[in-house]
Amino acid sequence: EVQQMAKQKAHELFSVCDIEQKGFITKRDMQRLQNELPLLPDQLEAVFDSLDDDGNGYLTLEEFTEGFGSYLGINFMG
Amino acid sequence: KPGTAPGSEGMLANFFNSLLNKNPKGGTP
Repeated sequence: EVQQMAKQKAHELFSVCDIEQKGFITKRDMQRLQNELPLLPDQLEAVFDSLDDDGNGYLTLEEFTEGFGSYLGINFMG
Repeated sequence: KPGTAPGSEGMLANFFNSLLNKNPKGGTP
């Protein structure tokens, strides 16, 4: 149940970043957040890089959710 | 996992914290 709630929250936060609802987040989307979040551009870029597991420049919901899970200490795998 | 830079966990926490604060929906629809 906790996992379910966390996934739901991750989904919600994902759509905050993915304004155009493309289904993925780019670095450009991330940079747009710097107006709203108290993070520096290079911090946002570092966050993006650490969430973008396969490093293809597109942050998927799965990658985002997994990152959110590790922030919460929840493992969604398995 | 490999490639996780030191300190990135704190940064992630910072990021998600800010995002959660920015989006304080919380309640059930």
